[in-house]
Amino acid sequence: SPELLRHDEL
Amino acid sequence: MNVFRLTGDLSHLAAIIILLLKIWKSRSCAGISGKSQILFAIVFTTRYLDLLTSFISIYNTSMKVIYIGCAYATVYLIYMKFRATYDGNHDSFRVEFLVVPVGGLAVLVNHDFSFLEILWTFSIYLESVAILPQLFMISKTGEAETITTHYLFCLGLYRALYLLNWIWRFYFESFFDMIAIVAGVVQTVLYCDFFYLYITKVLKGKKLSLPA
Repeated sequence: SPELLRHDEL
Repeated sequence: MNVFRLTGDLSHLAAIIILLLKIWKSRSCAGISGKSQILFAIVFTTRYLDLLTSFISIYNTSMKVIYIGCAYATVYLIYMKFRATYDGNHDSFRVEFLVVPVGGLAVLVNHDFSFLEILWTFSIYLESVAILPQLFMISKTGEAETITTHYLFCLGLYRALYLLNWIWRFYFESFFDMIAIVAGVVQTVLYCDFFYLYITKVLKGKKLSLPA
């Protein structure tokens, strides 16, 4: 999901 | 994960460790803005609350824990252990002028009106301006120690590399996050003047000092 993709970044 | 993302993260880690070592080895936090370091501790705390809700990877979790731990260690060194060396008179930036508008913006412009998402957005916006007390302090005293400029260069380079990472992800993964990109551009632009001074002075062996 786009949310997980965002939270993958530091 | 791509090469820009990884080198960006490592540059960020290098900046954090350079600052910790500088303070620890010299037993002094002279020339360092405690206010900027408190803002970074708030940035990491509000952004990495997702540690409690979702697991992404060992890399992701360990980097987040290291960033948070180092941020609080830095604040501890400045305000507790070496507070006698803290230059509070020159660290006079009014942080409420950053935190209040950034908080308001995070409530107004976000992906989802939920507690964790608003805190995540707040951390992205706050990070983009968190270095301002440090830059203000340098402009006030007119100089910076060379090791402090290495810290600032790594910190600025990290966000510049993230911009390349976002371009990469847009082309190869069709992914982009407008909030992070706009804040990241603002953050990188704030370092441009410093990058210029770093390249023209520090890399040529001169101390960074500003004309009076």
